[in-house]
Amino acid sequence: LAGTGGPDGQGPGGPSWAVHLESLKGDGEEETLEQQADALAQAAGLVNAGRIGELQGHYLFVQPAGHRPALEVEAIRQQVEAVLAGHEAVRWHSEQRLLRRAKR
Amino acid sequence: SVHFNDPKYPQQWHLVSPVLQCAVSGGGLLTISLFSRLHPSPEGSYDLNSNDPDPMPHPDVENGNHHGTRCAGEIAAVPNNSFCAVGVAYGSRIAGIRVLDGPLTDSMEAVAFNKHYQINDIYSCSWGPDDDGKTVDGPHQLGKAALQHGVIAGRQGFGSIFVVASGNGGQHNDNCNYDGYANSIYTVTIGAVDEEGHMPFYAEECASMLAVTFSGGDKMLRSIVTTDWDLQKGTGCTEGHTGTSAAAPLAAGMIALMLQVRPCLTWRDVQHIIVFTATRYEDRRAEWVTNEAGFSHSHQHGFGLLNAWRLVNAAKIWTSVPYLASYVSPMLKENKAIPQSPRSLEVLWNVSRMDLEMSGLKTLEHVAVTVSITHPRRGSLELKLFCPSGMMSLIGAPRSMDSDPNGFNDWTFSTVRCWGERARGTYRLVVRDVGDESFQVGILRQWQLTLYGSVWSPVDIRDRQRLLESAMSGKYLHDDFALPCPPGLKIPEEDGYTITPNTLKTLVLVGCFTVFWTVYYMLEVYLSQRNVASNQVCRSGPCHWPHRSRKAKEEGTELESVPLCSSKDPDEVETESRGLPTTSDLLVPDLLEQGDWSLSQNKSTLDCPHQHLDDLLHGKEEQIC
Repeated sequence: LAGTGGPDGQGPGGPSWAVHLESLKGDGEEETLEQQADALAQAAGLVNAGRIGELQGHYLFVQPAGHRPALEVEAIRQQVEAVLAGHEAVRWHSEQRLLRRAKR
Repeated sequence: SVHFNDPKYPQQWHLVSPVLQCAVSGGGLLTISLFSRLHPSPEGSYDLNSNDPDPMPHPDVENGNHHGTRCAGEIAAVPNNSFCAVGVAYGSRIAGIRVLDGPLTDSMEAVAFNKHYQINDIYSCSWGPDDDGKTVDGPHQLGKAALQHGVIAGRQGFGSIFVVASGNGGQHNDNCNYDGYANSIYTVTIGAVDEEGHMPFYAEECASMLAVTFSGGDKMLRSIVTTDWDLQKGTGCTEGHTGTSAAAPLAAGMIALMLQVRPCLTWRDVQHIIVFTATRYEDRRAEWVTNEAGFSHSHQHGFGLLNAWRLVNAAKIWTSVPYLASYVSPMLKENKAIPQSPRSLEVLWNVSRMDLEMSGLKTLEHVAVTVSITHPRRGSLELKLFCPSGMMSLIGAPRSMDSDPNGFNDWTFSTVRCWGERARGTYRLVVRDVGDESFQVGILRQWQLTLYGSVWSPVDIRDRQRLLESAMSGKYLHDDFALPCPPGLKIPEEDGYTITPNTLKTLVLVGCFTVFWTVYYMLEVYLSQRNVASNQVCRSGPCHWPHRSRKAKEEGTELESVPLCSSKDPDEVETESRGLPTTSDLLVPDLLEQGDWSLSQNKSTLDCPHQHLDDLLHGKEEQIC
């Protein structure tokens, strides 16, 4: 649930997905992976918010800005799941949920 | 014998250590908590909640955002500034990553654990899942990957040090083995002990707890003195920092002292040194048990109280532990019923010499058990693990508040109680149902054993114990003793340091100010030069202004020299003496650009030395001398 401020930022904008990509060219180059991520995000109707911290091949996809009714969000969710689940370069993907963490 | 002028220093009862006398203060090292008036490390900081580089806390309704500033002060509060208190590692630099003040996701956690991980050495994390006695949670996929990546690639390859608080769920019978951050092999899990040496009411028992440091206890006992925020009711200093939140930063500070004397300690070296040097102390309720390697562990206190003197002396002479070896058993399918207490289900797995030949694993560090169990009430389950030596670890403690009907699904428990013991032999997992009555029987579906350790033999462990004890006199602390320390790897980071917006604005303002003064000064110098030159011409009598032909004027080939300011209204002058340009014509900005004007003093204006150039620059026609 990251805003469009890149993977580092804020938390809930709308639904967001973390994706672990395998380089189709097998070279594992950062640039290739980045291009692959952009293309995949576009195919899923999302925006590639960038790499997640220092984890190579891990990207955060977020929804383009703008408010959507709940029904539409659910439809988008199913479409995204279908695209990510079916893509050969996707080793793993997961919709990002809020975590409950407390100060000690 | 160590004195600081900080007013609350005398009340910092937890700081007594001869280490301070040896000028070991964690200099040159960074650790992480939240930004405060210490010696900040902006390049190590970030605010994930607002997505900007400035981690300063924001005021909040519950007045809880002082938490980070309190933790930061414990580590690196500046000494001798007549303010508040002193940090354990007051020579270290502190960065902050703000992450708890807003919605948090797995991807944000992963960013936080590796944020600036070539700049930050130690991550002090005084937070975790809810300590309500019914939660089972920990780092998810990305958080786990980030912790692992941190110990592999962080701190120039020596490994980021992750210090986590074991939890405050004592009143709910919580146990830190239900917290995936606390039972991770990549983290240093720190519990709390009060000033009387007892486990505080809020502390949790845990087989994967490494050690304890001081914190507050019951009402009558003292808490930790540290810096505080000065927003809302905050005064900048507090005597009430407590909980395992307060214990973890003290450990982080002591680890910073270790890294100062030996920066090339790996993340596993740090854990080993803690195990080898933590001190056992008398507490009848603690149930200390000494394992086969001679280390005493208590579910309440870990291997005991951290001691900065012992940690630093051991670190100074520590040579790195061999590579991390591990062994993973097959997934053991059981599908056996879990009987009601006092009967129990016991399953075994024997680890043979052959099993360990590939990895070379001889002695243990962490031992982990991953289980899948179905049960109608999760809190009624009790799981104990017995190592080959017979050392028992209560890894799954019963929790009366946990009524979750989903049991465990590939949950990993872990223990450090068999540290240093031989890895070979039979491991026993004993599971029983301690619930009142259960209409539906629990089933152990499957389990898997994972051993972590090294090629050190039991003899190597004993030799190292003897070597460390010989160093406790402090004879190696003086500066001319130093073992060789490899420099570490050059590992690039995803994003380097970004200047904060405030800094950027300041720079722009200063820049504009500088440019303005530069232009102003250049003009003044240029005009005054011109003024000197025209004085020579006037000294022989009335000033003769050569009549400039229009053509020369347009070509700008002839030096223009006119009176600086006129004694009459320029417009009048304009009508009377067409040929004599007025001051305003020449000093308006567009002529300045042509650069063919000059500053000159009229013979009747000698009494106007007080004329300021800026008046001229702004073409103030009414300035009559």
